Amino acid sequence: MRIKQLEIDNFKSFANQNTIPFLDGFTVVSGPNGSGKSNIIDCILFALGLSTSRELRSEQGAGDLISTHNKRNEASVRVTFALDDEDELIITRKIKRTSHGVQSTYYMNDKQCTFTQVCSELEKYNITSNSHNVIMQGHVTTIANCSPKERRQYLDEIA
Amino acid sequence: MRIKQLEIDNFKSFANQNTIPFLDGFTVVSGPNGSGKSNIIDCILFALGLSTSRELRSEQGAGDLISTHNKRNEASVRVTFALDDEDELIITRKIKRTSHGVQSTYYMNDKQCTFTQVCSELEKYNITSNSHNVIMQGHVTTIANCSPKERRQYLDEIA
Amino acid sequence: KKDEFIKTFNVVNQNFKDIFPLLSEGEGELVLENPSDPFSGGLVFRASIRDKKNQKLAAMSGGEKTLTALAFVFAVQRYLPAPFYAFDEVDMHLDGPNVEKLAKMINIQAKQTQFIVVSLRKPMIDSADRMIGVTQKGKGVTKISGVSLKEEIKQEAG
Amino acid sequence: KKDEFIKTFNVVNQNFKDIFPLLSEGEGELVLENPSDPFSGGLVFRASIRDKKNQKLAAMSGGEKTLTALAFVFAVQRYLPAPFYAFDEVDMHLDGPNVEKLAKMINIQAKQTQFIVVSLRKPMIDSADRMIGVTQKGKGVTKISGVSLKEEIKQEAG
Ligand SMILES: Nc1ncnc2c1ncn2[C@@H]1O[C@H](COP(=O)(O)OP(=O)(O)OP(=O)(O)O)[C@@H](O)[C@H]1O
Ligand SMILES: Nc1ncnc2c1ncn2[C@@H]1O[C@H](COP(=O)(O)OP(=O)(O)OP(=O)(O)O)[C@@H](O)[C@H]1O
Ligand SMILES: [Mg+2]
Ligand SMILES: [Mg+2]
Repeated sequence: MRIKQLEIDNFKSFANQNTIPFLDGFTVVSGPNGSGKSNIIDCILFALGLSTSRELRSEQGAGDLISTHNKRNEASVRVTFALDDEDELIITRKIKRTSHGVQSTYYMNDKQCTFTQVCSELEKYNITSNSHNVIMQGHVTTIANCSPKERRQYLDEIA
Repeated sequence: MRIKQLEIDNFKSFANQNTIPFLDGFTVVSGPNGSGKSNIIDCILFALGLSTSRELRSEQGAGDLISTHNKRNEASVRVTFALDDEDELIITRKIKRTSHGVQSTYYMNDKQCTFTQVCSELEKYNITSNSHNVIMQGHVTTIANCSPKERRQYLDEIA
Repeated sequence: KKDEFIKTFNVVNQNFKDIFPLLSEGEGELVLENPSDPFSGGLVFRASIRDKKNQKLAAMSGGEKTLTALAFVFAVQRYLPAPFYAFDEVDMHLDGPNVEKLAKMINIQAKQTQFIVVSLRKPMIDSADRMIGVTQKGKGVTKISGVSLKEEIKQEAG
Repeated sequence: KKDEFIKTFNVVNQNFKDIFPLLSEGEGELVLENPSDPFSGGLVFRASIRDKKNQKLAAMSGGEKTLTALAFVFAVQRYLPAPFYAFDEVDMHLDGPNVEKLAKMINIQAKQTQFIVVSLRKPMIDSADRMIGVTQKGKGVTKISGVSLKEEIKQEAG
């Protein structure tokens, strides 16, 4: 299993539609400060529901994730996974600014579903908000700095 | 005014006596990971009383600042400032492990003094624990991430 | 439950012992604070880099903590791989030679799993299979400037 | 007291406006949350880097936050310099060109005050007046490997 592509629409600094293909092996993402590298990682965390708004650097809530480059009130990220048996798993998350706040909707293989369904599906593939498979900028030493108990609890989860 | 030299004795990874001269202008300190670069900054913070033990990465208290490379139970750092009028100001701090814990003693121009005397002398030269003239590893974005109130309070101090 | 845990711990610990020397010139192992009742205690790193004796984790440097933390992540990956790894500037505390060591390690691990690594450091960029370039267009809009490097070269080489 | 504060604020703000464009291709200013009663509110940065409109500080990238924070430190330094500045890897989030900009800025500020900067980045090392090399000897003992570079060259040049 691996990420096959990201389709980003109006999320953070990605105004309009962007499609980023991903291949197997080792891909490096590079570019000047402020160009949008961490925002790509944020796309993945957002779509899979692995992070809170605060962790995605949107202090005033999910509304700050919608691009300020145009007047649109919605944003979405669609992650396509290539599964080992040629099949695909697609997780999409859309947010929309309404008069009652920001609504967030999840889709699995383009059918609306709940956040809990997304979590339990991803858990089958060892993707959880605690798995250290995503390390955000500045957090690499967190595992060394956290308490011994927290570190052991991490092993509990994978045992 | 500037730092003229550091005399480090048995502090952290500096086993035995070390003297580091400093000149005016722009000095860069470089070398491999774990070689002792941040420990030089820690020497300055320790001697001038600008940091707590925890900030100096000695979680179990000041005893961890004494070098483990030999059996000695004491360490000291002596900072010599060159003043504008050819005069000098020397601040020394010594720590000693005793049966009652770790004792810390300050000296100003080689005469024993109190921590408060050191603070009020350094304040005359705008050196305080709040002045951002020392930025520890990993803390460069702290000023951007702290609350607006904290940032304003910093200006209060220098007004 | 305890048996499961101990079994997992032993495998991950062995992985950690194998991987740690590859990342740093040192030795490391995982230690349970209370081996007879693991759930009442925590898990600590016992590591010593470049012949240093009994290093306290809290006293380690930024680079040393980075290598220790990543050795643990890789040790767990070998036991139970996630489908992908996304690292954002994990090499920021590392000196040149250690960036190279980490890049080599990622290359080995990337044979099993997908790695997406944001980096500004040349040794890391040079050792990847391919690079996704990111730039800013106009007033702050992100533009992906293409997927390049070895992939195209490999294809051209036929 | 309030008058003193406003006077200080205005000078530091002017410095910040001057310095910010030198460090980043952008504009920045300091804003009081409550200008009529400054002590009841805080101080915020209003910055926009490379033509981005109304950037929220929280949404800025690691590199952008670094440049904003350092512009503030330099703005205060110009108003009330400390006798020395000691920076530990403040360039770790910066890309190559921004490390160069910061190094140039430190060179300007170092005419007034002493700067001691720990860095692993080549553009920073290359632009210093001199370098203190630090290495590890034996089982973890720090050894200072001498003060080199431009000082000696300057002396040799006579
Ligand atoms: N909702 C939004 N609309 C438009 N732009 C946004 C939005 N949220 C964040 N940004 C912009 O995205 C940029 C940050 O991008 P990102 O953090 O991905 O940069 P980066 O490439 O990781 O940089 P660095 O190398 O400094 O870490 C900031 O300049 C920020 O202003
Ligand atoms: N009391 C002590 N006795 C002996 N060694 C110590 C003591 N305290 C800390 N150390 C050692 O000092 C080293 C850390 O040095 P320091 O943090 O200065 O490295 P650095 O050069 O800044 O590295 P980096 O580039 O990774 O930040 C560690 O390896 C640590 O084990
Ligand atoms: Mg980033
Ligand atoms: Mg350091």
